[in-house]
Amino acid sequence: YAYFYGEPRWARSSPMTLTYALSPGYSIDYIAQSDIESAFDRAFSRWSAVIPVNFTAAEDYWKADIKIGFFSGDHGDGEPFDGVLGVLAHAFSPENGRFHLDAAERWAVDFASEKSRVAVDLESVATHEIGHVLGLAHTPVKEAVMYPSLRPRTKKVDLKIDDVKGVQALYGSNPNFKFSSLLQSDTSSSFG
Amino acid sequence: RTLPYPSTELTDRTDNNTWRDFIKFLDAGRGSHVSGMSELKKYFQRFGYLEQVPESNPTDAFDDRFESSVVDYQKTLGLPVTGKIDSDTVSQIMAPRCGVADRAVHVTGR
Repeated sequence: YAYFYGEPRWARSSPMTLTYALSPGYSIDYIAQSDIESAFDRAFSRWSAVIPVNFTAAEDYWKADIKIGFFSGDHGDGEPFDGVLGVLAHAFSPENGRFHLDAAERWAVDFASEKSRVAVDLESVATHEIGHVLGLAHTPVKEAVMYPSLRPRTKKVDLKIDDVKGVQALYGSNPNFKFSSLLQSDTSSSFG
Repeated sequence: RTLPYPSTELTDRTDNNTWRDFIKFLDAGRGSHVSGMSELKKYFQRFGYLEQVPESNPTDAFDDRFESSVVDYQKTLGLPVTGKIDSDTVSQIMAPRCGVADRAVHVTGR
């Protein structure tokens, strides 16, 4: 695992709670909002299961610690998106909280109903970007969530030991977490 | 014939696949000179493997410095280290990815 320079992390009183919200204006319309929210809920839950940090949905987007939106092309942060595939998303290190997804991708929450061969799993990318929001940089461990690439129609949502050790070094361990709970293998492809 | 949504509209959305053209650099190595390689160098700069030289645009030449960057890329991403744009490397380069740089000076590894 790796960190951003200076190992930035969120500094809040314990127990730490971070709020998140989806932009009401910068979203996608071909997936039900409830399904999008569920994908993000699951992604945040995976991280909160291993560290003593709670994530809760905020009512007010502008007051949320973590602001999530789907943006196209040049969206004002100096890192323009590039259309279908290429860069899928990016997020900023603590305590910035900006989390941007490329609106040009064909995002999917269920590959059984989404047939595009360039469909990208929203929950997988969300889980990865939350790692950046928390302070993790990219890892060279291919199986880890924090590895930088993700093929279309592929899910990689479960944290691996590398991810867990990295984030726990920043925030400590959730007292209810046990390493034995990590799955042996948690990547899959639906291309077949 | 009526095709069910979304296969009619969505399965061909590959026209703007950003790095698809990088396939033409397959097998390039030190001494190669391939038109457009400067774009590949910009990719390496973007993700932290090749330092930008002030007031100098990348050339299309596969020089020693670029070879070093390719080796760094291959080591960092767990690929076979050949120093060339081999099939594993070009496949990884073309893969969709996160926009956060891998090896910027702003990253510390453990």
